[in-house]
Amino acid sequence: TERHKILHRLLQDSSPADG
Amino acid sequence: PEAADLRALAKHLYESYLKNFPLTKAKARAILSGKTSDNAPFVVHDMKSLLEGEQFINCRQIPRQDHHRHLNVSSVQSDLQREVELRFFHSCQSRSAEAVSEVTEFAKSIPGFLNLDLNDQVTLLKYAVIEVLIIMMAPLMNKDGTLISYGQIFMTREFLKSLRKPFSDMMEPKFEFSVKFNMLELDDTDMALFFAVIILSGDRPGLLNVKPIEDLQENVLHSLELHLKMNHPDSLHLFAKVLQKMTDLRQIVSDHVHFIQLLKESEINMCLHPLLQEIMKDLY
Repeated sequence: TERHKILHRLLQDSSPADG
Repeated sequence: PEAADLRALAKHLYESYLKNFPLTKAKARAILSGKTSDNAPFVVHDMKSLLEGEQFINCRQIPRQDHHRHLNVSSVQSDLQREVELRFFHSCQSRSAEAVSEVTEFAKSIPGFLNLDLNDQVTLLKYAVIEVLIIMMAPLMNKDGTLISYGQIFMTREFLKSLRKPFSDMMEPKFEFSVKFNMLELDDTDMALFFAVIILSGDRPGLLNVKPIEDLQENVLHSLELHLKMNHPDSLHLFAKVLQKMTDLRQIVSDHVHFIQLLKESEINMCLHPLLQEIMKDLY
């Protein structure tokens, strides 16, 4: 996952709807 | 009870699709057929109209009075033309990067996806996003052109073909695919399930734990099969035809990545969006 930092971050971010 | 579960899954994925993707097929087809109460899209068919329209690219709402504004561009000089092409390419990239986030949010809503190994979640998305983006474009296209900017602009196929190489070759394979894909007449509810099937492909290179991915995909496949039978009772072998499109898609994505590599070599001023760079690196 280190070579995919942004994708990794998008996956870990909680979506706005989830608060 | 099992069929009820499969229908509930289809409903859940459709709701997530509506929540995450701003331009549905239903809305795009209404715009393309002129059956919408909104104004007709701004048409970009040459360099002059691109210059007029480019400030609205990626705007969700075009200020209507500007539709009739005329720029005094009698002949667009070639260096200006190069600059405009590059600017247009950059705005396509920003919209694509935004769409990658939308696909990621959709993937996260697939039941069980977030319980997969995190490395596998990354791999599944890396390989699926461009495939999903290409299918998402199909409803925006007809044989003459494509909607862009959330349906605010219609760009003609001829204009895209008239751009300098390799830009001119980039969209033609997507039009060819889309015209054929649109003949299947899938609606937004079908598309939502199809996106989930694509994302949950257990044969992507480098996956660590394939079994749970295949289990999730099998469930979505059952849901898609049942849903297509109910939604298109007269369309023979539709399920098989839809799945066949996944093979064509892989070739289109691999050609697309090759185009981008050519661009990186030929365009000094080209900078690729970091998220897209990350996805395309070592993809095929």
